[in-house]
Amino acid sequence: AAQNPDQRATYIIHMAKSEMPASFEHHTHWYESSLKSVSDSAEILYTYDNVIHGFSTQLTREEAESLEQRPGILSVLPELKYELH
Amino acid sequence: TTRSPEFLGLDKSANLFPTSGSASEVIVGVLDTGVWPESKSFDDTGLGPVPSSWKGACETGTNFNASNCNRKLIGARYFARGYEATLGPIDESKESKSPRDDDGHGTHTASTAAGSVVEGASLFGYAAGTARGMATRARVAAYKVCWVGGCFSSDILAAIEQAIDDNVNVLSMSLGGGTSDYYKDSVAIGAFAAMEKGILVSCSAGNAGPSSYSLSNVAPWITTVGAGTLDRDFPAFVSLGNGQNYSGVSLYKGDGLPGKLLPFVYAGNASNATNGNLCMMDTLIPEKVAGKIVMCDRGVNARVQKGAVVKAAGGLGMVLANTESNGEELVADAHLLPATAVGQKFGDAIKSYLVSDPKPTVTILFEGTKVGVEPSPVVAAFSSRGPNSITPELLKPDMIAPGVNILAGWSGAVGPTGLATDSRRVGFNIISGTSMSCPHVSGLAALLKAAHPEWSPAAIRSALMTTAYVSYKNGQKLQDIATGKASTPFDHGAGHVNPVSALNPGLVYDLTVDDYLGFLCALNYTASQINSLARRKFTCDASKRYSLADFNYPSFAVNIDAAQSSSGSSVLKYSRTLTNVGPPGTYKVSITSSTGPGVKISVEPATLSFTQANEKKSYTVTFTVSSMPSNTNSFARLEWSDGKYIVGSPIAISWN
Repeated sequence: AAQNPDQRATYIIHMAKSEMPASFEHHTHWYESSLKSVSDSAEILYTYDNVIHGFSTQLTREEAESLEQRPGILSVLPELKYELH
Repeated sequence: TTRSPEFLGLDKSANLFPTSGSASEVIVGVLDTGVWPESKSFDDTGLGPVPSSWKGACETGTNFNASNCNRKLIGARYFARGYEATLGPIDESKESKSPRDDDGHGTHTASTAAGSVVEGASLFGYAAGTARGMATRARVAAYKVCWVGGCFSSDILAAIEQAIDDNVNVLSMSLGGGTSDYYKDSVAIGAFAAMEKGILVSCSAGNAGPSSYSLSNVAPWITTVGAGTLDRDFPAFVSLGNGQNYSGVSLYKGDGLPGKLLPFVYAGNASNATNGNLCMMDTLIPEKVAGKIVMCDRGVNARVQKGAVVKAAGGLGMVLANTESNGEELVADAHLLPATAVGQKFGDAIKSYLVSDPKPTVTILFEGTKVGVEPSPVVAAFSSRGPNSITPELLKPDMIAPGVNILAGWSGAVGPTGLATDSRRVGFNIISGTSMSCPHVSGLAALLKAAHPEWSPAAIRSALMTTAYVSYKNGQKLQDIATGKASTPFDHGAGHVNPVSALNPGLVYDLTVDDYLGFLCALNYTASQINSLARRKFTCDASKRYSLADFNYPSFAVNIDAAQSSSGSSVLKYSRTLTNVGPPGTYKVSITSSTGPGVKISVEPATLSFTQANEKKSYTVTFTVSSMPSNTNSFARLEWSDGKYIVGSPIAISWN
């Protein structure tokens, strides 16, 4: 994503669940809506509620940066690759 | 595994650990490359019904379905959305899109932690014996998050998310990534949530040793495990034409070498490549190695691949020499040709023979398995070392456990070397790494959880740390194979795990979620960082003084600014709270200082008396340190003893 701005990469999106607007019944709807506000095509890979409040998705770098500005977004972290020891 | 149970004293103390009831209620979740369900280590004979607490599932996928699970392997899931989003759809001709283990690593770690008893296990006869996991009655739940292309954090988070819902009791993760801060590290983030649910999370410390600051998985809510050796070896001698013999190790099984000395050549002299000494793919000149034994150096490519390269070039055998970074550490491999690995010193001696003799000759003599090897354990050279690069005030690793030449279950989809050219199939394999020491501790934690269901993850880890040993029966200190000298708490943490003592530690250093939140405040985490990591709106109390020195960890890492202390001595105070988990007792403190001047340590009060179970008592340690050059380290040990129980803590003091 760093090299090619249109290239999509996976991001982990941390949300401040307590800031969910009252207009949403369920936080997953809020997550969907937040995602759609920066990308028409991006899909949620996983939604998390135990380990984090948030979700993972594939975004361009530009989309990731604009999502980071949205209300209720704590952080947009690039996916990391781990190795077996 | 074979040998680890005896080495850890589990065989002699089987009656001490519960074997029915609670022992078979504990569930170990393993995030890895999946499992090979046909492995005998997952036989469920004698196990009762699946625990009623279990909420997990046995997922269906390529070559895997619900019938592959049983009362030992009670859960199996796979997570590939992140992997496929980045690398594209899984090529199911190359890897199973299911919990099935095509690699072997996951079967090895899961069976090490909680494998059933299997008589007559071995790898080609090597390390023969009764293989068993640390917690033979515990149940296994596999979460496949690692694929040929790696382990992706979105999948890891999803697996931990699911493992928490499934109600595992212990999480074993023999994987690591870079050293990003805790709130950016998915393993640390997932582990925090698991800890809050009372799940002990055990992780590998990393194989980037012996360099300092090379640890992975250093969050305080994670149990970080380094690797040590067993008292077992697989000697294979290099016998030179000049009559000299040098010992090495090997797991080679197959056609022996002809019973005579053979021509011997150094790879660096049989290659046109600048790094021809490393025996990398297509670097050896067949005409120069055919019919000979080839000496290669470790480094860059896999050890077993070097053997395959020599064999492909027509070599009859290989002598593989350690370099400075691995020193005298001897990791054995099931090479595809007669081969042995020698330490750096012997490697250098053999090389000087090679250059001095105009017609050097050699043969390799294989001696099978030898036990009772001493000194053991020694810290493995590859085992990652402290200090903790993220929080130097938190001493890591926590402990070491067996991680060198460990036999355990293996996949039926791949040979013991893992090479595509290796068509052999084995039920058990011998491999090395902190990936192997981590599940040893995961299984031991499961044993402790069964014996003390009410203990928190922190209490279990405390018990394992304060009862770990730092010296051999003869009183000598544990050795570090990378230096040949005594190892330090930056190498072995609290020491080598000692499960029989951990069962009854006397006192524990407990930690609650609030203590961990206080730790984050002491790190000056922002509310947003704490919210990311701990999923809560939490504001550090501005009126409170949060200090890493008062974080109730079972070890001490004292950091001094060398420049500041040059003006004279500094006084640093650390407080701790001990919880009584044993009988009433009066504990007296003792301090042993293993190195150098520059530090005076005192403890107030010097006696702690406990009359009730779960009674808590606090003490303060005062370090009076004089100025020392920067990058000086000094070590000591603090012990509380009532004559029966010894509650030990390592102390590392660093002038930075």
